[in-house]
Amino acid sequence: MNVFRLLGDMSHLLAILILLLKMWKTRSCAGISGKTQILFALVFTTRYLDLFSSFISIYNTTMKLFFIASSYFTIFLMYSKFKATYDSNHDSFRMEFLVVPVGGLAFLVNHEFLPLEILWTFSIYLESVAILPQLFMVSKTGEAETITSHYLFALGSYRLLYIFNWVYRYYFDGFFDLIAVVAGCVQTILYCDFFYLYITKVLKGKKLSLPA
Amino acid sequence: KDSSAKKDEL
Repeated sequence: MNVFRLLGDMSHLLAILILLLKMWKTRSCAGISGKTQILFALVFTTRYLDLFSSFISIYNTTMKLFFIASSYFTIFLMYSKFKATYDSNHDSFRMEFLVVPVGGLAFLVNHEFLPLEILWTFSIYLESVAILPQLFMVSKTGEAETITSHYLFALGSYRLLYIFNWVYRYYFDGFFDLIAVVAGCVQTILYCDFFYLYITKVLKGKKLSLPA
Repeated sequence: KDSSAKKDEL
């Protein structure tokens, strides 16, 4: 563990807590893409299958359990409790356009052709594009609530911090995982446009609005 | 590229 990975995990945790807080306080999931949340639940489910078979640390296990539980709880809130506030008209990104190609790629490009490894690879590739329905929804609605932009900033920062973690681990541990690094860079690049808007607008107290 | 190392990242 290094400071970048710890900050990254905390940023990820913060993002999830911000989202839950937003939905709980406003009793609404307006502006949030349910499809992205479904993809995140799929990411965690396929990535943490070794939850019971390999023990790394208490921290690792509790974080995995929290990520899995919170992702399904978020889906429950969006599609059940606060269903009336779910904006399905603007959440129209076709998930199959992401899941199918990513599934195929995971079969073709992986470290080992084993079920657990292919599922882990699928999860890494899927996570890199899972935010697209959410970004697509923000671009369709043309704006996002300020708390939603904080959620996206924390979520985008987590994988950016992980990139620093991989640089650190490469030089200090000699650890390097090309698949995770490439997917992590793609994932972070997808946020660049949003990062720019967040820093130039939201941090100046303005609302996040995309040029129509 | 010891990616096969135990998956210790979240």
